[in-house]
Amino acid sequence: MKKFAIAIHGGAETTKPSELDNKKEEAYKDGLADALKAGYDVLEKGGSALDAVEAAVNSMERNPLFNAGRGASLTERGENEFDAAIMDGNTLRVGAVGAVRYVQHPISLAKVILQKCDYCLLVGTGAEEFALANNLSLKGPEYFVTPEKKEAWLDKQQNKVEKKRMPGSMTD
Amino acid sequence: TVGAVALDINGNLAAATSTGGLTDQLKGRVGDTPIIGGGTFANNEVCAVSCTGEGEVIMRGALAHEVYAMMKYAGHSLQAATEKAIQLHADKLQGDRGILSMDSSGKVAFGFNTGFMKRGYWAADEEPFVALWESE
Repeated sequence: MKKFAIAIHGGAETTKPSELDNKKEEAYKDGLADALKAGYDVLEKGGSALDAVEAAVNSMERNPLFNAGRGASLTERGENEFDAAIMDGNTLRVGAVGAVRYVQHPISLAKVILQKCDYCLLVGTGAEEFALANNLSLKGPEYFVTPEKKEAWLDKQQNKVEKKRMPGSMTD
Repeated sequence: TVGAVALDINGNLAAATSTGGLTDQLKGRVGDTPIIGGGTFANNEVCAVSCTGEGEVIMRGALAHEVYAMMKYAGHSLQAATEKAIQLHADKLQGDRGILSMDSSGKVAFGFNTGFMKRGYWAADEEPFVALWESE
């Protein structure tokens, strides 16, 4: 059998074992296993590395445990903004997107840009229009924003307010 | 951030990265993920790379391309190049870094300075591997 392989990551963070319970650890591992399988299945059928990495990343974009797609972090305005890129090592073609808000699978938009666009990187509403023109799925905030990420964002906002109220922290 | 690198039966490498950025980031801030050679890079001759961590550090260090350059021009192994990229300019560029890389033979390397990186690997005819902590 010819060699094929896939590897994935779901983010690196400074986290202590005491900050993560067994249930969440297992959920992370299940999510990683699902993403690996999605990519491996493509390769096993003779599919391309490009399609395999897209499939693996799509799986994690759907899983709210990971910081991409559904369940991603919120900006200071409490909105989602996604970045993604995909590169073909054979042709050196690349597709990338920045600050898109409504594209369900930003990595799939990046792949369409790689395949169909004269440019490498599209951002914001232009990227979203390109997604629409290529029949990619768009979703609203109710799909992307999870209670956990909303809470993390609210905590940050509360900390900012408290910091401003603290004597000695005022600047003129 | 999530990412993947792969080698197919035709010997082609690819890399992909997707992210939601940082909690409370400024509207319009774009991180390393879509910056080619910053957070994502692939070249069949050498390797495919996907990064995670603090985007500004990864962009300033051009870390994905550094893994490629250290292998191609300095002759480092995949593992050595990945580990060196994690430490590169560490005195000036401090922050969380994680790098996933794969060479043209399908070998994989994971590098991170956080103690925790969600990760996995599966090669043909091998058992899948997933891990979270550095000790795994």
